[in-house]
Amino acid sequence: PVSLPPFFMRGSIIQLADGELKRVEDLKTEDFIQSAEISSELKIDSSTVERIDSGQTPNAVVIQFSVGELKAQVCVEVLGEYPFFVFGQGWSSCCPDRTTQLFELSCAKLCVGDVCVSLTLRGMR
Amino acid sequence: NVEPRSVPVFPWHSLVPFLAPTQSD
Repeated sequence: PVSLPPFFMRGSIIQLADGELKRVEDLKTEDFIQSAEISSELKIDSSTVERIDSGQTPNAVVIQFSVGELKAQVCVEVLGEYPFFVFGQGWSSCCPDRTTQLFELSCAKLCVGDVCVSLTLRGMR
Repeated sequence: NVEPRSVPVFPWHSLVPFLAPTQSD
């Protein structure tokens, strides 16, 4: 079975780039944007959900994103309850009920057209 | 004796998927 990362559990302590500590459920879009602005290596990119399909294993989903200005097509296979942070909205997953059940993390339904926070490397050549 | 439990602190970027490198010029 695929394990889910522990940091999505409600109450998990997250350290922002400026050192500030916040609970995972309290994070805002601005926290990611400001942390990326400080980072010398990472920058925020917007990844738009283009398709959501069933994955190879039960509960798995394949999400196709269009990433950044170049609209690079990227597919990721994750468990349906894996949360993504949607700009201006917050945590969202394909199975928000399961996410809430597993992590006690309030979660919206991830839909085609949602714009998720993602990272890329700065100055990649 | 009760040993103090340390609370794990996770870096902000671990929550964000790393999707694709931006290919700038």
